[in-house]
Amino acid sequence: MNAFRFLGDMTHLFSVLVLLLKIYATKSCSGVSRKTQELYMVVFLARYMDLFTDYISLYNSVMKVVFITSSAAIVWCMRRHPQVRRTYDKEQDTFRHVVLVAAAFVLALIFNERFTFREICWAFSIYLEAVAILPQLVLLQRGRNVDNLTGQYVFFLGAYRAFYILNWIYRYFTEGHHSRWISWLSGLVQTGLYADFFYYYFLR
Amino acid sequence: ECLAAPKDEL
Repeated sequence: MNAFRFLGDMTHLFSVLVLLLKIYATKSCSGVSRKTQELYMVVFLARYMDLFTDYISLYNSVMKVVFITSSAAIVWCMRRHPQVRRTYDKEQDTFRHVVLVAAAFVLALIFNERFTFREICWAFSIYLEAVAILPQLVLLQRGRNVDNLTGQYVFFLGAYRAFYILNWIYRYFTEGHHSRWISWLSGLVQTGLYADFFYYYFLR
Repeated sequence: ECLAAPKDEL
């Protein structure tokens, strides 16, 4: 564990907590893309299925449980919570996110480290995470009013993967040259997608 | 050698 990765995990955790706070405190999910939240839930389920088979560390297991349960809780709130679900702008959140799932799955079948169920699920989750923010970015560009908490949520989500890229650079120089090309490429695409958001976020 | 990246990250 290095500082970049720990900072990345904390920033990621913080982004989820900010979103949970927004939804819980304001009982509203206006401006939040439910499709992005559903994609993140799929990302975590596909990536953390080794939760019960491989024990890496208490930290690793606890964080996996936190990410899976928080993303499921947010999707549940946006679908089932009587007050929150009313504030979901369904007609605005129109990105065809099924296309993203299908594309990530096809990519994972072709580009993976080993053609095994575990590795294909892992690659699928990495590719899907890289593009999962798209419905949310489209929603932000449509909606005039980006409320602070939603803006902060997206900001921290973009920052977390940038920290992970620093983590991969650090590990490259300290731990030898593992083939991380899947993580590298996806991480760069993921952080790149936020570039225009960061541009407007800081200009506003 | 292209070793598979360890899956110890979140």
